[in-house]
Amino acid sequence: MIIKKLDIHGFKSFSEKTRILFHPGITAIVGPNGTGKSNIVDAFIWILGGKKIKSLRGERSENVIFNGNTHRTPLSMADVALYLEDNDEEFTLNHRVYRSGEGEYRLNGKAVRLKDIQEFLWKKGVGEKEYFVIEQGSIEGFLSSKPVEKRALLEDAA
Amino acid sequence: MIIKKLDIHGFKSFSEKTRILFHPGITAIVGPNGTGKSNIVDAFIWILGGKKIKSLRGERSENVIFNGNTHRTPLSMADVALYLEDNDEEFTLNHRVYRSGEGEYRLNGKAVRLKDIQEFLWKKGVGEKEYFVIEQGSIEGFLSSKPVEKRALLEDAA
Amino acid sequence: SKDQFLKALDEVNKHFQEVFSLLFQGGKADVKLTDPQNPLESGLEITAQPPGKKVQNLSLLSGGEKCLTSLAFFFALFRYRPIPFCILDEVDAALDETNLTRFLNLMKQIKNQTQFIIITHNFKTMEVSDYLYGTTMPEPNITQLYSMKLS
Amino acid sequence: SKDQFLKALDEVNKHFQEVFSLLFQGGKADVKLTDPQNPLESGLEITAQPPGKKVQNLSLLSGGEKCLTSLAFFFALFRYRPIPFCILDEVDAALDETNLTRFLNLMKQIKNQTQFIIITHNFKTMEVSDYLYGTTMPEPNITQLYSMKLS
Ligand SMILES: Nc1ncnc2c1ncn2[C@@H]1O[C@H](COP(=O)(O)OP(=O)(O)OP(=O)(O)O)[C@@H](O)[C@H]1O
Ligand SMILES: Nc1ncnc2c1ncn2[C@@H]1O[C@H](COP(=O)(O)OP(=O)(O)OP(=O)(O)O)[C@@H](O)[C@H]1O
Ligand SMILES: [Mg+2]
Ligand SMILES: [Mg+2]
Repeated sequence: MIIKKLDIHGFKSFSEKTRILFHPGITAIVGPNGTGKSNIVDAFIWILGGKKIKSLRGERSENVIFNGNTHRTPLSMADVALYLEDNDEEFTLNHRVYRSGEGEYRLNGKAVRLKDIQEFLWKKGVGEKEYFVIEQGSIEGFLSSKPVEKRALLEDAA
Repeated sequence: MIIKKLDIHGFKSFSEKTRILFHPGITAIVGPNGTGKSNIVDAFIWILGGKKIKSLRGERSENVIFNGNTHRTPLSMADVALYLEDNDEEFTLNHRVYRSGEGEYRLNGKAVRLKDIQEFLWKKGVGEKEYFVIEQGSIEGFLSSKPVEKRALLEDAA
Repeated sequence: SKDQFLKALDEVNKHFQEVFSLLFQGGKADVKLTDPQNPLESGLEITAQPPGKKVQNLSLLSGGEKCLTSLAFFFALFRYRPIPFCILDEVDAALDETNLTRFLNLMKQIKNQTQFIIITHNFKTMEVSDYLYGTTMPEPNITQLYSMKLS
Repeated sequence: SKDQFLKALDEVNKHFQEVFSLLFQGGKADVKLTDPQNPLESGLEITAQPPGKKVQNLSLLSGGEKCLTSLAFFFALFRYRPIPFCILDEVDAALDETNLTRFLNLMKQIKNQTQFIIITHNFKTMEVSDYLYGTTMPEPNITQLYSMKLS
């Protein structure tokens, strides 16, 4: 299974609808400090809906939705869509949240619960994001993490 | 006041007596991973004897004294000497520790208590090392440190 | 199940030793139960010994050595249970040139089975990538993304 | 004494605003008491707003922005109470080229009153230094130090 596209709109610093195409192999993302690279990682975590969502910097809706700058007004909705391909079959995951805090997940256009997203990903070999996203700063602290946390990673893989 | 020399012998990876000369201005230390750069920082912390000595990676004597490699035997003593100059006057600080755990501090050759070293440095404008050594990895966590810890830094400067 | 977990641990341990030796060009490393008497609840502990050095507390390793050891563990998990994609955010920041090259070679080895997305400031990492995106912020708080060609 | 502490806080706060503006080329920042009713025991909290961005939780800043903000605070302390020497270990690891240059300029500005010893992997940092040492480990666990000339 590979990632084909990530569409980000209204999520963190992506006030403009932004489409990111992905290909097999290695994709590098570079740029100056504070320009949105880790926000892309956050968008992945946010759409894959796993345990890591707790660590998402500011996962509350007011921090996840574009909140403007000193000249532009905030938006009222954040939307991320992830397009996957597995054995010539296409799958679309969608997560949207409104300022009110209301949110919804969609799988191939159909509204589902977070639980269904997680189950779908699990069947595709994508665990609960414990070990395929390594966030900025987290590799430094890994060795000194609690033994039970290391166990959790192995259990995810096992 | 400036640092003139640092002599390291038997401390961590400095099995050979190593003299490091320092000058006014900026001195950069570079080199591959694991070759001893942070050990030099640890030597400074160890001789300046402040609160930070608690954070010294492995501050117990068996970790601070050169413990050999797969072909060489450990040493039995670690010794660090720091030469300072203030208004044309020279000062020498010395810290030595033995495998037994016994250790001593010297100021200008005379055996003193750690307390005397700290008092001497305090009079010279060197606080309890809270804010003039920034250890590897610590700048990352600084902003999320407890408010009382930030206060401690300001108190050190005030 | 308990047997499945212990079997996984045994295999990951073997992979960990191999990947560690690749990244450090030698040395020994393992991962085991902190409490072998209690395998269902026990945590895991890692030990690592770069080549020629002595086994000691992990906290005595250097910043770069800790980073490389951690990466070895993750890649051991990938070898045991390949994953379709992997997202890494500035994991190469503490590595010197030599270690960076070894890490990048490891990534290249498995890029046909695992799609990597890596955020980096490192030029070498950019060079081994197949695709490159750049972010800028022409206006505060608003990201502009560019597709970039490797020259 | 309480008055001395509050006076120091006030001055450091002013310096923090100035240094932050230097490093970020604008923006606002301050440090104040978390509990103004209890100045003798209160901790301190920092707020930071890069230019054009909005004030928000510090945790929402990027890795490099957090690093630069922290460095601004330390340099504010140095401006309030100059120190004879300062030892920095890889504090520049998260900074992009532009921010690295601004940080290095700040260091150069005060190097006549403060002797800096900086451990780094960054080439630009090496270039601004007045003296350069290199470490190697020809034999495991044993450091060899070299004096290096800047070309
Ligand atoms: N809800 C939001 N609304 C608007 N902008 C936001 C929001 N959340 C974060 N940002 C912006 O995103 C920036 C952080 O971006 P990010 O962490 O992705 O940077 P980065 O490119 O990873 O930088 P670094 O190289 O320093 O790690 C913040 O400074 C802010 O400008
Ligand atoms: N007591 C000791 N006896 C012998 N060697 C030691 C001792 N303590 C530490 N070392 C050696 O020092 C190394 C760590 O050195 P240090 O942390 O200074 O590396 P560094 O140059 O800062 O690397 P990095 O760039 O990765 O931060 C260990 O790997 C080990 O080889
Ligand atoms: Mg980042
Ligand atoms: Mg180091």
